[in-house]
Amino acid sequence: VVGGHPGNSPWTVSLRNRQGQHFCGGSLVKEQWVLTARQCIWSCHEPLTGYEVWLGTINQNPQPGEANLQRVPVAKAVCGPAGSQLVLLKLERPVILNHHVALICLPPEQYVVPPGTKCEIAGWGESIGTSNNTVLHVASMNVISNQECNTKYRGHIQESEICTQGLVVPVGACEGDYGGPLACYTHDCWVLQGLIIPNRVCARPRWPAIFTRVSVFVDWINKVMQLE
Amino acid sequence: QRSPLNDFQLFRGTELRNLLHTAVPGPWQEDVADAEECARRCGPLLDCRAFHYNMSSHGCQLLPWTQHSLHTQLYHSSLCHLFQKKDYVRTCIMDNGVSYRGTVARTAGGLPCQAWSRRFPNDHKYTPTPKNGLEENFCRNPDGDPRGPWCYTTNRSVRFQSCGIKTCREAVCVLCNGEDYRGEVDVTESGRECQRWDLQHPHSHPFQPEKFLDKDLKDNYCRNPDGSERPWCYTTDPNVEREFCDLPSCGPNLPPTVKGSKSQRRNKGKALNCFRGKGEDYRGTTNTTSAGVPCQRWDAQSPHQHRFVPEKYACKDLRENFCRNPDGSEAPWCFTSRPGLRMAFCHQIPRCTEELVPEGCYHGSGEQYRGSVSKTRKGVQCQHWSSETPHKPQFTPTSAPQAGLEANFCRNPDGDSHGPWCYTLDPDILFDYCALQRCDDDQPPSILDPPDQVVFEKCGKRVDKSNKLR
Repeated sequence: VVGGHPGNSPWTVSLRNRQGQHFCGGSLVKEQWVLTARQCIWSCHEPLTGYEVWLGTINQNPQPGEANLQRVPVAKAVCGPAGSQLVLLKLERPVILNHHVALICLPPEQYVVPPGTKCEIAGWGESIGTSNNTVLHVASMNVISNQECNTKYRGHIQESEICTQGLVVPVGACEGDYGGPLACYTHDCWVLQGLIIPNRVCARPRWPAIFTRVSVFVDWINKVMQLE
Repeated sequence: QRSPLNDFQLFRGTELRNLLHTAVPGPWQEDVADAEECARRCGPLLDCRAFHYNMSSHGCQLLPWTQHSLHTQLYHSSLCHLFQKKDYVRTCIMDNGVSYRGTVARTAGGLPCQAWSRRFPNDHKYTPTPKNGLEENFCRNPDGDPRGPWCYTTNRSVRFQSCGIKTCREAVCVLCNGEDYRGEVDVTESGRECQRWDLQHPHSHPFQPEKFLDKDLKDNYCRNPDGSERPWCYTTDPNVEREFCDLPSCGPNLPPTVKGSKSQRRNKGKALNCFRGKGEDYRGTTNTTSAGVPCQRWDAQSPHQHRFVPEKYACKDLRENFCRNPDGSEAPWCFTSRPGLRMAFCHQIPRCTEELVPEGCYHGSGEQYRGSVSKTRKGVQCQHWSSETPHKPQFTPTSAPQAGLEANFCRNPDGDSHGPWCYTLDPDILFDYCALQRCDDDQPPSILDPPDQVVFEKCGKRVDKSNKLR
């Protein structure tokens, strides 16, 4: 996270490769399901043997016996509808919810976040020298309308995407944060409104950041979790 | 520090049965600590050639036969691992093959071997014993012949001949950096014996075979699971963690079949504007990380020193400062030009679409689609709506008679906003969307306004310590 600060995000998970290295983020949407980005997962069909989800810690490199750390292998990946860039990861077993591990709410179907809503991103990704990425960082972002976003991106923003305001000082998601949440506080709960996807440049000053709009795909998420 | 298991080849989840009623395996021994203990018991016994290890009861059963013995058959087992002595199952020889106990029974010139117990047509001095292994008419090397195992032939005019069994080192050559090497050499270039990949001693390591299924981390054979320059292994010497193995390169003069298949595979897999899988075949010219940081040239050692020298990775196309994946990472990556950031992925390169060209179109959400497309967007065949295998459907022609669930055609019985779908014939993919697109003249409905009342349950709450402190 560029321009963020150390923080707490109990639904943000770390995806670990077979050597235990962090490579992407994700969001815990059900005890046995994590939502992440297609760009993070090398196959929709082949088993992701050896890949794990780590939760319950803010440290990127937790000690082996660290209290509250939960490590759960990924059982399978289900890729989202065309254009969604979403992947649901089914975990081998449900995680245990506590103060350090919590579910994030899913938005109502087709819900549009009002412009000006304050949201936050979280991750262990690159900070481009603005801080260190050894602990989880969060940064606040303000949602803007697709109409406003499209003035900058010349009409390329689709309804399945959501934008946040570009600031003069670089603030935003970066390498290693992909797949993680854009969480917005609505009705006394943190709701997963966006999913961090690669933009052309991290935290480009004055340019809005683009996320996948989760509410457009909530029906698919619920269908997969119900049927699988 | 060597493990007694080093003398055995492991077949996971396998049982070896002898189909002859008269052949009886050893009794189950339930007082063993682990598979190493079984290996320690079986190793010195001349009549023990293999053993079963029961994973749940931690018992072992010694066997006087191997999979190459007569009347034996391998079976899948959820309880047992099968360990067989390498000398009996390896198809190549180590050193001069004195310990070879395989079943090759023909000479290099194609002559059948004479049984060691016979003195005709060629008389000789050898008497078969369990110790010298002069069994049947199999090639053996009882006199330490430097040319390897041999036998007396059944041809009176050719008394004996070498069997031409290759050494394990010569048997398989290394292509490129040897990621595909599946040979059976188990010593390093300095002669140290390799540590088994499934053991964590004397060196603990991340390359557990069950996590790296595609890398074939079998027994203690040399492999290259991490994109090293050559195949390597952890050693059984506690003071030397890992070493390269001395293996011959296939070189530029590859046999035509190998050459053809490899280059064909490479050309087919070449990706220029997008990447597939982990992007090991990406050959495009993107040269910045997804954070926008320019990449360091692969042939430079500054600002970051590294091992990926282009000349040593000829098959990886480490040109200029282009993003590549020479080590099997998650995606194409590069060393960056920023001293404080060693390497980063180039996740901004899009993934190549794996989707078929749509074979038809639908209006709205496709609930009225009644066409005959029966393939998913990835090309997987649809399951019949009335079938219960491989997936038990929630929607059937009986439960949703209005949905037109005919044959295995794509339909949308639940009004899925992402279009017609079907259950698939792939047991691992329950359902997927179909090779269809929304019709050109059909405008997708715009996103609706937010509902008035939203109530969430048991989610989205956290303990905010910082707020409390403040």
